[in-house]
Amino acid sequence: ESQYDYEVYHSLEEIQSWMFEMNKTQSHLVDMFSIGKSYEGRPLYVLQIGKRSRHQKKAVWIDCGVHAREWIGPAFCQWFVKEAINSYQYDSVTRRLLNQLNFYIMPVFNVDGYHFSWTTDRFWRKTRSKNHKFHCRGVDANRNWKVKWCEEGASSHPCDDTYCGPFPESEPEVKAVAKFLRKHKKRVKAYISIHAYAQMLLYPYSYKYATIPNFNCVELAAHNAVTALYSAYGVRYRYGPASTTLYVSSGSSIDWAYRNGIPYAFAFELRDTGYFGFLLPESLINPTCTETMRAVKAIASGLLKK
Amino acid sequence: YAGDQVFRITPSDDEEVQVLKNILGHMKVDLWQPNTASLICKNATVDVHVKRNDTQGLHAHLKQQHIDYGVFISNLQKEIEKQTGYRSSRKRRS
Repeated sequence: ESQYDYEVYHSLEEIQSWMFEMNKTQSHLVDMFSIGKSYEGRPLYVLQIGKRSRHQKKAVWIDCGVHAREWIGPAFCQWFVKEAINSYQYDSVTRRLLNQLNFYIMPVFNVDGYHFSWTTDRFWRKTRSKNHKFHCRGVDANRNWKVKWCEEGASSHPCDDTYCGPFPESEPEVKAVAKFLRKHKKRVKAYISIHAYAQMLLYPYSYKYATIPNFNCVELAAHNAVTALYSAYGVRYRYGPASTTLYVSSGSSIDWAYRNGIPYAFAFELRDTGYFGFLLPESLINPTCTETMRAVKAIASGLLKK
Repeated sequence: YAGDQVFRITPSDDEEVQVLKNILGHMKVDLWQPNTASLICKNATVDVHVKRNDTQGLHAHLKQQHIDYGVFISNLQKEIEKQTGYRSSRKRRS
């Protein structure tokens, strides 16, 4: 693990072999399992991070790499695991978090798309599924959840980047995550999805302008998270309901998670705001992940206090 | 992606929004933000990746319509290659 370079981007094969290595060498804190298979048959791996316990612990879900071209996402998920394990011995906050919570980390949600963006088309964002009626491939996995189906901010045309799929959960990747979260929804108290490009921390709703019932708690958690993030390098993140902070959309995984009873559902839009676009240089992996780590720890610590 | 460009456009009123939607609707472009042309609105930044063969046309259209814009990536292929340059520079340093 010490040999692994967390400050460069990695191919899917490298990330998966890193996961196996983590599972093998850090077995006191790490467990690895597959929740299903992608459209192209690749396993959908999840790491469970946390101290083993006899009783069922509450949990936090983090997924990265929903959109293939946002490479900083998988880099952050790996960073999170590395930091959690390395700081467990000396950082009391991390120790408390890992002792009392489990973190389910899915470093690459859209495995087929991520592989495709590495090998063929750097700016691919969708999955790689194919509808037999059309020649275009892929679905925007974050618009494939059963929220407000395929309305504003989504497309029902398979050639579009925001194509929402033939029906909700038509993508095996989305179906697998939804099934896992439904199964564990009593224990999963926070859902976090990592994206890029806007420097924002968003929470439901994204499909309507109404305020969520537990707005005050979620707003406070978001405020604490962006404050913690700012404390690292002075980078400001906007935060708020996705509909008013970013734009109203057909709904995404955060809306789905919230509707399914997960009270804290967030989408991070990591660096940057358009200077590098989707081509965030490797030299910025470290600061981006360092500050985001603080934000995620703030959310999880707030959860524990609750 | 050699020669492809990313334009940064900020429509300042509803008329410019409509013109921009119309221009982009007739080209095969990759919107970086917002995710879809229907979400373009006034005073909000639009970043759009345009194929090499279409860049001159877009420059001309935007100038003709007096829409404020800039090019924030002038050669996408060069930027792609720069993104993963950290590994080799770190090796050189060590």
